Amino acid sequence: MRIRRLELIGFKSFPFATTIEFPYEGITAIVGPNGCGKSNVLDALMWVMGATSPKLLRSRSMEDVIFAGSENLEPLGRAEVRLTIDNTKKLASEPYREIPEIEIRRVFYRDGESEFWLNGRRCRLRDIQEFFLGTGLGTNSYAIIEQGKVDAVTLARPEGRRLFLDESA
Amino acid sequence: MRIRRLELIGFKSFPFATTIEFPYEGITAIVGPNGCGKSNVLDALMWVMGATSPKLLRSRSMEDVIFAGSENLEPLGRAEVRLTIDNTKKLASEPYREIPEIEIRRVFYRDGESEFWLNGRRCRLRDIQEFFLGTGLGTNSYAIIEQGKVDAVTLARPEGRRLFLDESA
Amino acid sequence: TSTRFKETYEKVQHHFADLFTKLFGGGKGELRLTDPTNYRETGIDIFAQPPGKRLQAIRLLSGGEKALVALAFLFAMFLTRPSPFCVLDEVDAPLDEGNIDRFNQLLVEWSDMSQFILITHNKRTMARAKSLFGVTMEQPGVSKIISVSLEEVEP
Amino acid sequence: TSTRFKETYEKVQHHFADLFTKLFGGGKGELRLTDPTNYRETGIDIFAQPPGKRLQAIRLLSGGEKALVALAFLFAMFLTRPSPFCVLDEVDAPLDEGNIDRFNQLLVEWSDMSQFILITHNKRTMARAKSLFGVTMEQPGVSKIISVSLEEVEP
Ligand SMILES: Nc1ncnc2c1ncn2[C@@H]1O[C@H](COP(=O)(O)OP(=O)(O)OP(=O)(O)O)[C@@H](O)[C@H]1O
Ligand SMILES: Nc1ncnc2c1ncn2[C@@H]1O[C@H](COP(=O)(O)OP(=O)(O)OP(=O)(O)O)[C@@H](O)[C@H]1O
Ligand SMILES: [Mg+2]
Ligand SMILES: [Mg+2]
Repeated sequence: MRIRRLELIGFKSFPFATTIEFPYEGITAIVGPNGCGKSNVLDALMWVMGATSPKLLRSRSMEDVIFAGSENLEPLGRAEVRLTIDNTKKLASEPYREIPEIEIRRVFYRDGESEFWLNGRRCRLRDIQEFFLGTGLGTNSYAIIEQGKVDAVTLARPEGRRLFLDESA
Repeated sequence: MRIRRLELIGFKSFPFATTIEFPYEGITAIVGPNGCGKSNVLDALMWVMGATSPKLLRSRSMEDVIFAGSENLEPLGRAEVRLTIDNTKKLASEPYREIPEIEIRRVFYRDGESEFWLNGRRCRLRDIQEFFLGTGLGTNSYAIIEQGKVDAVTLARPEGRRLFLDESA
Repeated sequence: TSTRFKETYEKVQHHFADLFTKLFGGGKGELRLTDPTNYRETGIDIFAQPPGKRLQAIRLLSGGEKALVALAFLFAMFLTRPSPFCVLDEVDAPLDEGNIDRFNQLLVEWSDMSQFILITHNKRTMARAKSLFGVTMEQPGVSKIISVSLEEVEP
Repeated sequence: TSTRFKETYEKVQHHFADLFTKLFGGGKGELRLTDPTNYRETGIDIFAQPPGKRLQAIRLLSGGEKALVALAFLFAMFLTRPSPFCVLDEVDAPLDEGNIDRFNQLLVEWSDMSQFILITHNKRTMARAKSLFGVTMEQPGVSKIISVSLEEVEP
């Protein structure tokens, strides 16, 4: 499984549909000045993968993920993120194992409604979370390190550190 | 008041007597690789100015300030820091107002004994702390920012932020 | 003491608004008391409007923007009552080049009224310093101070 | 499940010791269980001996050394069960040039087995990336993705 593309529409500081294509392997660097929206891209990835805690997304409530307006633009009414996964190496678990490309979509409306989609069909949040189970990308993931959180490992109590290990078991 | 010189003897990673002379004004940069002892210099300054909490000095107990040995050297039995203050502008409070140069010394022995000196005479820790009262360099100082602590202001609760203000009143 | 708090607060408020615009290169920063009727116990809220954005609570800012707001607040108090010296340990780590240059520019402007001691890994900051000290461990585990010239640390 | 924990722990322990030496360019890193008799509830202690220093608890390490230990621990788990992709947001901020180069070298070596997405302000890290994206706010408050070449970000 690899990330092929990530699309943000109305998510945080991305009011207009924005697509990022990722190379199959290797290192991709995301650069830019302070406050331009780099960490928001990481938030979008965690959100579409099933993150539920606003605090994890540096927000007070889930509504904070919807574009809140700028000097010249009005706030929007919905946020959407689409993640396209390349599964040509058949690493996804059943029933997705034989499908070469899998699209995951998550939508949130200001009235609190949510929608989740897996390959064009509506699903539940749990289906998306289960899709990533066992890949090391769950909630205590050692593979996604948010800004300022690298110290979480050294500051954690010894019992807290084993949670990371359970994820890699 | 300005820092004229700082001397470390047996303090943290400085087993041999080490002297740093500071220019009267302007910017001084301290550089070097990770773990070489830059933040230990800041700890030495806070310690000789009267810091009492080992946690503030990244230590579990005050004994951690004494050189604990290296691959080739044995641990030492005492730590000493001397701070020479330039007071040619007579900014120090009484009874030090007319004295052009003031030396503050602090010594700590592994058996727990402490010694404090102000211009060659033994004194108490409180005398050193009172020397710096009202200069903005007290415990909630806005003028000494330890590594990783710049976020303390934005993370603090609103009531916590006023403590900084009280220091500048 | 509550008139003293009020006077100090007003000075810090003024300096904060001014320093915010200088550090961010525009925009507006604002301090507000959580309970203006009780100077003895009130807290201080910080609002930030980086250039081109809406005024918002600092919680929603980026890592670098938060560090810059914190520096504006700390320096506002420094300007209200300048301390004899100021020691900053790697405060420039989260900042981008534009913000580092504005931050360093302020310190250069204030460098005749106080001593600034900066611990840094950033070459732009090193380049603005009047004097430069290196700390090394030639003998493993043993810190030693050496004098360093800028050419030695330049890329 | 306790045999599974034991097997995983032994792999992570082995990778941690190996990665510690690679990241620090020497020295020794060690994981120890707080209660080896009870796999179900035991915690994990980390001991570090940077090159030339004594073995010590990680509390006494410097800011950069702690970040490097944390990366060794996280990567030890990554090597035990490689995730399809890995996203790191400014983890290189506290590191000096020597440590950044060793960190980047590891990612380059693993770059054919996984995708690495790095958010960074550091030019040395940018130089090792295969592809580079810029995020800008040409219109204030509105993020846009642009493609960036290395020459544009080089000093
Ligand atoms: N819902 C939202 N609507 C509009 N803008 C938002 C929203 N949520 C966050 N932002 C804006 O996004 C900006 C922060 O972006 P982000 O944290 O991604 O920056 P960054 O590029 O990571 O910067 P740094 O280098 O400082 O870490 C803030 O200035 C904030 O105003
Ligand atoms: N009592 C002590 N005796 C000997 N060495 C000590 C003592 N206390 C701390 N140290 C050593 O000092 C080192 C940390 O130094 P310091 O925190 O000053 O590094 P630094 O230069 O600030 O690095 P960084 O750039 O990573 O922040 C540690 O490696 C630690 O082993
Ligand atoms: Mg960020
Ligand atoms: Mg340090």
